[in-house]
Amino acid sequence: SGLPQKKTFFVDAVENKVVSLLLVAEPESIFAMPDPTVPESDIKALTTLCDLADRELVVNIGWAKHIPGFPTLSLADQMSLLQSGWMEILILRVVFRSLTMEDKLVYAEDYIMDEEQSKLAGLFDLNNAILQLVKKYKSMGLEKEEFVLLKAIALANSDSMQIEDSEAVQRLQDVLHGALQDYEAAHHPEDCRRAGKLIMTLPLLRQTAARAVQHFCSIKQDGRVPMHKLFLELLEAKV
Amino acid sequence: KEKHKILHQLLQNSTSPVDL
Repeated sequence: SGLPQKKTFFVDAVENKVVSLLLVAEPESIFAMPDPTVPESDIKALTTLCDLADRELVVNIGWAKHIPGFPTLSLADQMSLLQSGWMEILILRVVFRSLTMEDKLVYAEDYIMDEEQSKLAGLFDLNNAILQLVKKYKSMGLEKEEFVLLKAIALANSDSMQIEDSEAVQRLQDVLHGALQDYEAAHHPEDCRRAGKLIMTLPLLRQTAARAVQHFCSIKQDGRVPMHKLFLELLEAKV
Repeated sequence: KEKHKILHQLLQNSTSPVDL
């Protein structure tokens, strides 16, 4: 009778380590701080979002360095994963913040977009696609532990074509995937497919992120919205 | 790699993010 107990202890210990490291590494949300002196317009909304995205990216690069195993990858592979997965990470964070809302996207605590604001900013279609993800995770009751794991998995699984050491990246994916499976076995034993269901949401995240990148690339080409260097650099990495 | 200077800098900097 000692064996199952031991096994439970082992599973909990392993799962807790990765999940708790990710929970601790989770960045605080940052504020959009739209300029109150500028009248509302599509350009103002997009300028606010691009500035927010740039600052979020700085924070998320710091976060990636706390994913267990990520810093042991070569610098080139760390860069490649971030260049592929950055928009998925940004969107997943917006989605998680929006889970308590009804048809609104919480880009930041002080920047919540409803349908009308989305239309004004020319983001109606993109925001609707993001809301589809919100709906999916709402119906599943996505937990914070699952969110931090999925975000790390999205990064490790970002399918960059430039990876030097694909075995090391595979090991990182295995550690994170294993942590998700262990978490679900311990916390959702009633649904043995929950880990798989969560993984199956990732194609929609990839598709939505690709759409967002495309949209912001055309905004960049249009040249009317100022963009900071890191955001520009990562948009260019996607072209 | 030269094209991705800021990402490179941010990843290398182990303490605080570089001042952008």
